[in-house]
Amino acid sequence: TSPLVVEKVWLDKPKYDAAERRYYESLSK
Amino acid sequence: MASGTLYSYPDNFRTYKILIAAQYGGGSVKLAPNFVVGQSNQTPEFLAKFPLGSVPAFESKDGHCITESNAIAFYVSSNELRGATDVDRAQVIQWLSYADSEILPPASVWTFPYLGIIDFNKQDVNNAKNQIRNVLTHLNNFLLARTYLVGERLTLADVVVACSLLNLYKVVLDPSFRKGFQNVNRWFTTIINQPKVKTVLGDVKLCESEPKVPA
Amino acid sequence: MASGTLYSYPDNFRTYKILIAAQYGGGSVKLAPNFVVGQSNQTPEFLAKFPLGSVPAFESKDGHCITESNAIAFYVSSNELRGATDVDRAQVIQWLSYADSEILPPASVWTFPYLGIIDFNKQDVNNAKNQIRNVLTHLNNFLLARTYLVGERLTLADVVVACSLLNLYKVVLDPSFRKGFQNVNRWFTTIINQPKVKTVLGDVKLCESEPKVPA
Repeated sequence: TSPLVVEKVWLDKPKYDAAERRYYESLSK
Repeated sequence: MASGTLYSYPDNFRTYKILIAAQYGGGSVKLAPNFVVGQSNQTPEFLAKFPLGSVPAFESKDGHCITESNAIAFYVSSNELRGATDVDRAQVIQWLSYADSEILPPASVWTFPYLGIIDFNKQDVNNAKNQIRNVLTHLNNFLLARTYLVGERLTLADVVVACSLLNLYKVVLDPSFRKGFQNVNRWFTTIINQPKVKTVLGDVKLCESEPKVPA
Repeated sequence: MASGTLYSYPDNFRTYKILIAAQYGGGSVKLAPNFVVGQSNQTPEFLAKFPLGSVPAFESKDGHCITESNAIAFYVSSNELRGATDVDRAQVIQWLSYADSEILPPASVWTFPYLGIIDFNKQDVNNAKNQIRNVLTHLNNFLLARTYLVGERLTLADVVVACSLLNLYKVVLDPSFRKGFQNVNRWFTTIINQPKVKTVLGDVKLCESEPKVPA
């Protein structure tokens, strides 16, 4: 078994990064 | 002693990490005034220094450019905050990695819906809650006989991990949830009440009741 | 010069980072023999030293315990590899953070289906490909007039970023994809052919053709 099996992959990270960026950009304006 | 300009969102745990570290480092780190994220970090001048356009971004008085909040915090820290020995420094870096890989993802998934940043998804939030429960259990056991995360004094490890838990403590960790983690609560209260930390964070209002799913 | 025992999987980019750093550090870092992940890291003896049970985990000859692969790599490195000045050290940490937050997630999403670790999802893989394209574009521009990521010599930044790109180069970055990133290819080839790096990685076989979706 590959050691990569136990790697945790945050599949939704891009979605959360984009949402966070939009949130702070709107606060910034 | 590192001084310079920090380009970042003013009220954000990543910014807090850096400003707190700078309090200890003793240098003058100022938030760039009139910095509109989404606009100011897309100008040619900004991209010339910080090609990715990401924030936080730091330019020191002598022109060095650094990105990634943990790296900036490390740079503006004092030597003591970075860790007094090779082992301490490695353990500081260990906790910085831990905060980014084990705390941040579930903390974001759990808190963002309540902050109105992302839609509420019950299964995602429940999974995140369980992961945070595991994190807090680990921290609670670790802090049973310790005041600080590395060595016997406050280091960047405490600052970064505390800032990574900040939104959790403010938004979703209601009293009944957090009463199972008394050592973490003790440690967290100690950190946020250090004078240099309080200068940046002010009074931190902890979550008082179970959070409501936003409309 | 740090010596000790590394508990980790033998053929894994996280282990490579550490073993390469140890080559430069000069200490004796040995992989624990007969270490079965999922079993050996759940024993009471292991958990007494490493409560989270996560690997890689490192125990130095003088009994210090460190987890998180970047922290272990930092610890077993030489001073030169960590960065010669405060700025260099901060920039090394910057690239370590960048590798973990910007490279690893999309690299995992793109390569894992071809390694049979997760199911193939076309949209996830396409999104990951685009993110990696952005990463490689950024690196390519950065490395236009640079040989190394920090300063004028190889540092832990190069080791960690190269190891984070390793599976990409071996599994999915076929010649037509990577021909658009000549500076990155030059840099990557330089790093993997450094004698101390080659001692750990051996000959690295690059992806030769567009990867096939596994049955």
